[in-house]
Amino acid sequence: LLELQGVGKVYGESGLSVAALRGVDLRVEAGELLSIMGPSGSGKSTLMNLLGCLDRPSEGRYLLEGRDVALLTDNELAEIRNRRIGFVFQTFNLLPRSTALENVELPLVYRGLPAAERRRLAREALEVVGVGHRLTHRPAQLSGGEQQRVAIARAIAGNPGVILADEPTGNLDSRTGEEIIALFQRVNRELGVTVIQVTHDLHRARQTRRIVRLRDGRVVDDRPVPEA
Amino acid sequence: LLELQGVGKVYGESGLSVAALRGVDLRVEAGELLSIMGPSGSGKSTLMNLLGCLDRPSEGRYLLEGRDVALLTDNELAEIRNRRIGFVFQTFNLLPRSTALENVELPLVYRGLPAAERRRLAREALEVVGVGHRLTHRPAQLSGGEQQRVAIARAIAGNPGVILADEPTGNLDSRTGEEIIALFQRVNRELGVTVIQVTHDLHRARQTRRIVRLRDGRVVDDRPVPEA
Ligand SMILES: Nc1ncnc2c1ncn2[C@@H]1O[C@H](COP(=O)(O)OP(=O)(O)OP(=O)(O)O)[C@@H](O)[C@H]1O
Ligand SMILES: Nc1ncnc2c1ncn2[C@@H]1O[C@H](COP(=O)(O)OP(=O)(O)OP(=O)(O)O)[C@@H](O)[C@H]1O
Ligand SMILES: [Mg+2]
Ligand SMILES: [Mg+2]
Repeated sequence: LLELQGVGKVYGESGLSVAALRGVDLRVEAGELLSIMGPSGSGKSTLMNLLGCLDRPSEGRYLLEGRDVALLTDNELAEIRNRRIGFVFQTFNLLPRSTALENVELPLVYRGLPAAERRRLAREALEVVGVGHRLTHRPAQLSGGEQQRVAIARAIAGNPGVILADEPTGNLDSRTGEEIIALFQRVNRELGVTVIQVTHDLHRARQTRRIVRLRDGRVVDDRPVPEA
Repeated sequence: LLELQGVGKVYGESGLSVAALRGVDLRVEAGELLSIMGPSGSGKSTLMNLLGCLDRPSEGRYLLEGRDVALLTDNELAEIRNRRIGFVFQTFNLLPRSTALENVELPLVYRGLPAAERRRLAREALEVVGVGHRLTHRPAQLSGGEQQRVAIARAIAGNPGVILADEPTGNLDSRTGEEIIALFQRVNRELGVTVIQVTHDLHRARQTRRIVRLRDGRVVDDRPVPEA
């Protein structure tokens, strides 16, 4: 489904030069449930941005269902980002002047769904992550963990085939974090959704089936989680 | 040093009404090292904002060194916020158009320190938290954990008497998180700095000396951490 071949990423704007990823090979099959771990600054978010077509490699190739992403048109890329992939950002990236409900509804607009249907799907997603009682709050009126869950709801509401979640439980107590990983396990098991999460929590990582480790922009380990 | 008496906080703007804290009694002596835990949405950040004089209680009293904060002048409050308390925000709150170094230097301007001294203190704080190699990066050019550490550096650079850290290790791998808690332990032990951290990580909480637990805006537990 997703394949990175010799992928590198160098950030070079405004005089800085940082090799955030180097020589990354990664193959993810449809229906996998895996975790990416590694020290702060090791390139995990950079990797997720490439997988989510939010940025392009500086070198190497990214094949999405066998097609080189560099050869896709802007329309095709937009369709992938808006309909096929649900992205949970490490810093949430919610619209500050929209309510929780509006934030979750917005990506559904791209699907051409009628307003009543969008509202229903958005409401359901917010209830599933436990913030159904905060629909009318704007981000500044939400706790950190509530904002994080709105970001998760936004990623799942449109039923994407792939969920990319960048540290989705970092601001959550362990019980709420447990509910989120259970949600990922459920959509993976019942709907075949491919789930890739970045996490710093080994406990959360072991609730997936494979752990890929980065260090200084390289993959240094990639193995299945042993059956419990 | 810090005392909350019957403190409540209701958020009531734009038609919403949320009782985020109710009937909170809390006494913190100078030199303590303690953790605040509780479910997402239970009122921890609200409590920290009150302790840091960033907001006022809706009911009850907050005594800071025996003085009712409600009776302090704006100048006195500003002096407390800028010089006596270092605050690490859950969502970092870095200035997007300033570099890491500039972000850490800014609070030191209020102390009337000369530029060379500010630069030295800021650089040292950034090195201590391990982002000395990212001084010229702006927040958008930093990883999530690097942004979090810049926020920590900003809070400690001016040697405040009290550090309030709202989930300071949520975006950090365990080894980097270990370095941060070790830093808090060190300034507490060697400089007598009072440190209050919100954390969702029981392991990090047990590296402090007392754990206060919130649930639905109330303190439901408050006890020392047993000696290891
Ligand atoms: N400005 C506001 N207006 C209305 N409600 C608010 C506002 N800020 C926070 N709240 C609500 O108050 C409650 C407590 O928020 P707070 O940020 O203190 O929680 P928290 O314990 O820090 O949670 P987390 O662990 O998720 O960061 C939450 O349910 C939140 O929705
Ligand atoms: N736009 C940018 N310009 C320059 N350097 C950048 C930029 N974005 C990220 N970096 C650097 O690239 C490296 C990798 O960043 P990335 O965000 O992928 O790390 P990460 O593994 O997600 O870290 P964390 O666990 O702290 O979130 C970091 O050292 C960071 O400073
Ligand atoms: Mg990251
Ligand atoms: Mg909070």
